[in-house]
Amino acid sequence: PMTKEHDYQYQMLQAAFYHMPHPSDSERLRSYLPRNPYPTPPYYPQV
Amino acid sequence: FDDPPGLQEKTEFLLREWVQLYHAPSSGRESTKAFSQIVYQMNMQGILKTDDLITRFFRHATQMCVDMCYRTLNDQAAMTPTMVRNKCFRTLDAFVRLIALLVKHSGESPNAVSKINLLNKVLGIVTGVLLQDHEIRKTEFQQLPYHRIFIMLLLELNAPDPVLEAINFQVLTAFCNVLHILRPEKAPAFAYAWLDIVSHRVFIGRMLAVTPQHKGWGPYAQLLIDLFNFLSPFLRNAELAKPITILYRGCLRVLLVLLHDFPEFLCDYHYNFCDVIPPNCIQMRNLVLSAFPRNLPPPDPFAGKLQVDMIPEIRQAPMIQTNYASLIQPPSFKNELDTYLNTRTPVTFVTDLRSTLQASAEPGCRYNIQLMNALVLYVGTEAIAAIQAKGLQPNKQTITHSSHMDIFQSLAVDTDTEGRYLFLNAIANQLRYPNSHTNYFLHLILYLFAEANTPAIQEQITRVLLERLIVNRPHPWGLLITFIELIKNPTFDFWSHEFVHCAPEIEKLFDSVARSCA
Amino acid sequence: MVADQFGMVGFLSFIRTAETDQNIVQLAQGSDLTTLGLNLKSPENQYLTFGGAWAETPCRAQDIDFYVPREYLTNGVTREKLAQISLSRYGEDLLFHIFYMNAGDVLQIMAARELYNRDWRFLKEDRVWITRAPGVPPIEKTSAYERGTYYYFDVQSWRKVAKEFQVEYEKLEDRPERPQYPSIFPGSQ
Repeated sequence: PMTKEHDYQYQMLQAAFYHMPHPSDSERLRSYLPRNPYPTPPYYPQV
Repeated sequence: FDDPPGLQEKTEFLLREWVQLYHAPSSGRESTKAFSQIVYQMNMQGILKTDDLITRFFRHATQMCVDMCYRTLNDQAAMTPTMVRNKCFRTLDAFVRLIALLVKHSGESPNAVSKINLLNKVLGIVTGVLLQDHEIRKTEFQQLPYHRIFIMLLLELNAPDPVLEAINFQVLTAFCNVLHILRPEKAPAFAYAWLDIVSHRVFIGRMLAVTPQHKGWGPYAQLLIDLFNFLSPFLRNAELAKPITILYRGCLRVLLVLLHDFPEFLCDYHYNFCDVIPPNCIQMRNLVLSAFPRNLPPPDPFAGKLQVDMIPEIRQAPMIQTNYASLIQPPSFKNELDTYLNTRTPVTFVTDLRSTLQASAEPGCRYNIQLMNALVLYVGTEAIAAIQAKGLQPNKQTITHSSHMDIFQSLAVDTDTEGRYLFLNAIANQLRYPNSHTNYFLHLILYLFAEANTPAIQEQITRVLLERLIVNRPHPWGLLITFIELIKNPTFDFWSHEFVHCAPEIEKLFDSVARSCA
Repeated sequence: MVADQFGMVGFLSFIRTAETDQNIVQLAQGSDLTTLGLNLKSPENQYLTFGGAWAETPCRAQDIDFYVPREYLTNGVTREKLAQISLSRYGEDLLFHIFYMNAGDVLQIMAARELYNRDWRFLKEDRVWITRAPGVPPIEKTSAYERGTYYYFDVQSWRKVAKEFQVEYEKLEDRPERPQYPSIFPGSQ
């Protein structure tokens, strides 16, 4: 069964969910050509 | 406490100075020129005089970096996420470079001790600041500064550099210790960043591929167990709201990479992982159990007339990194178990088994699952050893009429439906790639089906196998072999059982699984 | 038969619940693991380009830090002086490079817009860029389509290749929307 501790953990996880790590968080800074993820059309090459 | 007067101001001055030096065009290769200048200034300020002062310096510097990030994150006026990050990372990356250079140059190379001591000290400080922040800010906590410090420090200290290579295993161990302290159960608001670090390609590569003699496998397995332990209560209760689902899918993604690139790692640690993956996370467990050593690709399970006993590897015991015998507690119970296995006395040992395995009266957690899993694997491996000691191999004849089988038949007959379900799951968790355990346990589960004194046992065996078969791929080789034998071998008279026809969906399921197996 | 959750009836009710409860499906039937963005058929190790637990696609070449000789890196002194990114000044070859190397990024859209300006059109179904071959009018032209010899950009051989197409106007992508993104290039207009 879920405990109070689990409820607390879920609340904290949920808060973190709203600022997930960004791919560039684990990459060196690229000031010249920074990564800017954008929802491109599905018919464009995705990889 | 007891900071020397002016330390905070000195720290702020030195940090600002360093950020300027680091970003200046004249900073030189790997910031070496800038580093000489800042070390001179730190010396002038007396910071490097004692370990205590260095520690205090890092404590203040970390706090200042974190505070700067919070200010920037809270003041996102007209800034895109990329701009906010650039602003934060401009200071954080400089701070990380300073740490990396101080670690690399502290003490005389190749004296690793002072380097690693300093690294552990700094990692400990950042961890302390994070946990305190996590405790105070609660849902306002932001993972960004800590995530950046840890991941960039990991990348800096894993650069191809002879001094760093010489201390690489100690560096990785330091990070594993910190990640274990910051495991999701302890810092749930850092969980996504935590898995981002654990799943980073450099970390995976270093821990599982580069570090010699698989020394990184154990610590990495522990981190995955930390993740399973955090997810377990939510998954077991099917509490799959989006925040959990994202973490669950992230976990699946990591396991897929491990299945593809490091299957031997999953093979070695399958027992540990299945001990903590909840019984209803069937696909995740199948993913772990489907791993096989790349030099032992299993034969096609659907090739007709496959003679399992004729596969050479079926005699070899798989590597299992866990001392599962030590998990059989209390020691008095283990002694009684060994006595029974060796002498088949006292008979009461077998009749008392169920009560020993029961943990509570609460439905859904009546049984000590870890003890059940350890008991099943231990008794099975003892049975294999006893059979092979006679120069035989496990098969439907050699596994019967033994103290080991007494125990298994007792667990099949005497436990209630929950206990039997967990017992059968413990057996099914050993149905993997061709090895002596898979061989023994597939004969065991088929024997229990054939010798069952009530249809309920046969029904539950079927249920345990079927629920593992209907999930999306992958499926463990041993599971497929067992089910094919069950439905094809007329000895088991499988299709005549009532539970096979209990509902149209079930009948359809059996047909489709049988067809795909056929 | 076993009447509780540990028998076939319990399993059946689990399956029936899973049909409506997306949460349960994730656990009971699991998901198609080939859709998690990994190339599981590849003989190559996946971890080398693994984008991490949240990445839907592998890392692109430019996302992976390789330790290159210092001389290859942009020196701090010149970084500020590099010309600003201006796609209108670049040749088609570079535009195609930017388009294909920056999947899922604003740059891909910007490159597509510039190619459109250069009279290239993206065929949504064939997923290929085409443009008229100079001086070669269409053989046939209706309100819905035209047929003739066109150049298409062949990614494999990385060059323009002449080929006969029947181009249905509705399958051509319109001018790509300007991304709703603040100026992403430092100092660019």
